[in-house]
Amino acid sequence: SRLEDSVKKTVAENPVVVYSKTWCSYSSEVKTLFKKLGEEPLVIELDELGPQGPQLQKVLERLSGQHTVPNVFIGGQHIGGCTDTLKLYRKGELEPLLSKANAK
Amino acid sequence: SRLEDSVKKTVAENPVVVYSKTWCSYSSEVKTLFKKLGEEPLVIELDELGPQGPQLQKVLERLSGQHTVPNVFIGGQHIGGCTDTLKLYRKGELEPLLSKANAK
Ligand SMILES: N[C@@H](CCC(=O)N[C@@H](CS)C(=O)NCC(=O)O)C(=O)O
Ligand SMILES: N[C@@H](CCC(=O)N[C@@H](CS)C(=O)NCC(=O)O)C(=O)O
Ligand code: FES
Repeated sequence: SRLEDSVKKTVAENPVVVYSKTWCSYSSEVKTLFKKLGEEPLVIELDELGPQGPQLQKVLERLSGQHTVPNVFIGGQHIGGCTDTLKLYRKGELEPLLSKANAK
Repeated sequence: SRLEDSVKKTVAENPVVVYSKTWCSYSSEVKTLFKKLGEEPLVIELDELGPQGPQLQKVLERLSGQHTVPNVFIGGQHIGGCTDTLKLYRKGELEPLLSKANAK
């Protein structure tokens, strides 16, 4: 579908993409972490897209297997949600992923 | 207002009350913490109350100064949100509050 293609394009062309909701603290935590690491992610706020928001959330579920927010992609690769991202960060595995994605 | 009185009554008559939203991870964290501490809070899911949900959220803001969820009351006292509750727990101050509230 066109929406699916647009998501694939978005995550392929941007080193870090966060599908988020503006009111969600888990989404805020992830956005804050990236900023702290000097990364400027592309943030898509699903609650600010009117009816396209829920459609996008469905497409993301089809593509990534994840229906929740935040939904994080680095270097085109699906990373997961807030907990997954923080886990990688604590294991020291997040920053190498970011460097690799930024170098592309 | 009648809704305001009902909130005051709810928090006065129940040792632990959590105003929550079913999809919210911060709300889940707080509910999980109380269960881990052997506490069975009264949980009110604001997203399951139809149009009364947003009204209740406004009343809570008037009464507690807090417009976000989760909104936690212990022994009739406004505690705060997820971060506040976790902070009290880590400082060892949450369990004494629970004992006191349960003893009433
Ligand atoms: N463990 C996941 C939890 C994800 C989750 O439950 N997200 C909630 C918001 S905090 C959600 O997407 N709920 C459904 C919705 O908002 O559509 C994570 O760390 O990201
Ligand atoms: N620091 C607060 C954050 C509270 C917060 O921002 N809650 C969000 C959901 S995670 C909220 O209520 N957003 C507005 C809404 O859902 O109406 C806490 O720990 O509870
Ligand atoms: S909506 Fe509360 S943490 Fe996501």
